[in-house]
Amino acid sequence: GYREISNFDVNMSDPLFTKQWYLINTGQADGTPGLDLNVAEAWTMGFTGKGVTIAIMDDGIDYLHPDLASNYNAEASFDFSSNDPFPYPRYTDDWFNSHGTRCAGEVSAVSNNNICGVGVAYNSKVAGIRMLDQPFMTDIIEASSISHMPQVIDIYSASWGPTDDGKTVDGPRELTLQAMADGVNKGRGGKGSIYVWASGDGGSYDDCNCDGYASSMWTISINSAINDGRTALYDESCSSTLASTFSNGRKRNPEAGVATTDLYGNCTLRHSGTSAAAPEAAGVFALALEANPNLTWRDLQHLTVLTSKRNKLHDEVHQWRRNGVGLEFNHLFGYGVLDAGGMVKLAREWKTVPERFHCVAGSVQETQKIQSGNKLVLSITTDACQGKDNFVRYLEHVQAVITINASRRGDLNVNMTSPMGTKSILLSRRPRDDDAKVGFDKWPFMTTHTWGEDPRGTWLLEVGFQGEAPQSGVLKEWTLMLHGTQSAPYIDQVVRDYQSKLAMSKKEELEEELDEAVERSLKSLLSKN
Amino acid sequence: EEVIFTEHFLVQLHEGTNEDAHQLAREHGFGSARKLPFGEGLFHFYPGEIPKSRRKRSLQQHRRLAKDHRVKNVFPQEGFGRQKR
Repeated sequence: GYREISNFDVNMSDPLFTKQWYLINTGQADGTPGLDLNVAEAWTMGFTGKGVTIAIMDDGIDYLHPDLASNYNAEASFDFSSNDPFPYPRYTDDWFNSHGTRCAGEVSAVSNNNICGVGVAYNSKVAGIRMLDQPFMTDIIEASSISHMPQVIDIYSASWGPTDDGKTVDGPRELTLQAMADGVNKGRGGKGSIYVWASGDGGSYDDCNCDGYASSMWTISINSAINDGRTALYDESCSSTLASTFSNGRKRNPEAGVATTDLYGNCTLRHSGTSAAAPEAAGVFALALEANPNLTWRDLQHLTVLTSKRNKLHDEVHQWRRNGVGLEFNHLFGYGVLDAGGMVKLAREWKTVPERFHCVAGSVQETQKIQSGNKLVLSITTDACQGKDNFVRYLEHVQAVITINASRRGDLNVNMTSPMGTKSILLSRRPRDDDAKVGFDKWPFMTTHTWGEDPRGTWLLEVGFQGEAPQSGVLKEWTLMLHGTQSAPYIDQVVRDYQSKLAMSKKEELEEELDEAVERSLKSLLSKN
Repeated sequence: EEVIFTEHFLVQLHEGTNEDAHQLAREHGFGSARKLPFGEGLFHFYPGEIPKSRRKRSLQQHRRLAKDHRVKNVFPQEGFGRQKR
């Protein structure tokens, strides 16, 4: 993924621009040159977020900040914590109310005004939705926020969620789910609202599949990588993460954080962590939406899978693997780090993917015992609803709805393997989770790792315990739900780069379509004879 | 986990505009009401002052609202924790 920086003519006068290694990484702050979001290529092509509004759902925005004010979309903003149209950050008990302002700068900080740095989409509009700062959250405040002006707001960015303490299992409640479903179906004139989620900061003790927002099919869950390609300390294992951004510096270098706007007109070099992952990604998606405003919420997920890069991302624990159609993924980074240049190039000529179908592939409802040292292996053999209207041939998301109780929930491990041999870790060990009562009740674990695969065949679910003490448990339900298209999603796309994932996927699709056509012809001939 | 009761209610009206909902909310001691952009006749009734968490359910307010002939359904809102990342 290395490119010569000098190939791009990017001149920014803002004082912190050279510190923004995640935009253009020349090796600042002990980083590795080239490990950035490749925004320069997108900017050089003329895409800077014009006409796109991104809402930061957080603790408000300092909309008087001179680096944000001219990009602030007041009409699309609201304060659901205080019930007024002015989402200016207020005093909070923990004195930490700069979270949303920092996120806003990463998306939309104005360029070339000699203040702080620049946003990924520096000509986009940013809206503030203040909703985190009451003493508690309610379903109705979340639902109101996530459904606020869905015809004006294109992208909603969230860097919050259930507590990442390694023992919480929680997600959106009924009204918020209804709001999200409404958003993806009706938002943006029917093209669907884009929800971008920071995948969590619980580290190796946590699993973002236990966060129902990040693991939702309707959110694009983004992980964080550091400036030399390693995993961030707080990265969570997660099969529902789609991609990563560079949003944290691990080394003890004061300039290795993310440079952005701060409260009361200030700038900061220290914003880091998973919270920067969502707004950075939202900025990249804004560039893609400017390149092609017709993109649907699913188009953006396909573009993310096809253009995210392994680059030099390195994970010592989970190796990079290829799924059944050759797409490379990692259990922390998803399909790799976002590549803004690659995404806008592909977005410009992108043809909307075919209609999506949903198939309940099968269900195991009989109670199954699980014991330490004796892994439970279940299988579901499916035709993926072939012959019916809802046949799914090319996978997007796969959900495993599981009801399970255990003497220690945190010791549970759940893996699922697709018919094409792709293994997803649906649940990794969470040593701090000592729940023995609640378990998982119809919890929709999700994987993106089987993207593009043919779901027909036998799926395996392996459930076991990992830990020092012996444990026991009961699995009461495993329902396998497939979501994807009937026709090949990439067959009509224009291939410009023959080394790209699109080229590889399209070739695969063509070969499979040809094989199936030959098979059908042979069957037809044989039946005639 | 301990349940947190709040002074926020999801209220479904038989019919009514934003103004009607606001009026109804004021009559029942709320700050105001806001229509949800999805669902039919759904309104968020919220308190007038800084919201507080409560240990006890606001039964009286709930009952009075539920008995009002303009109201179809009332759902009191539980509070829960969400963390900045």
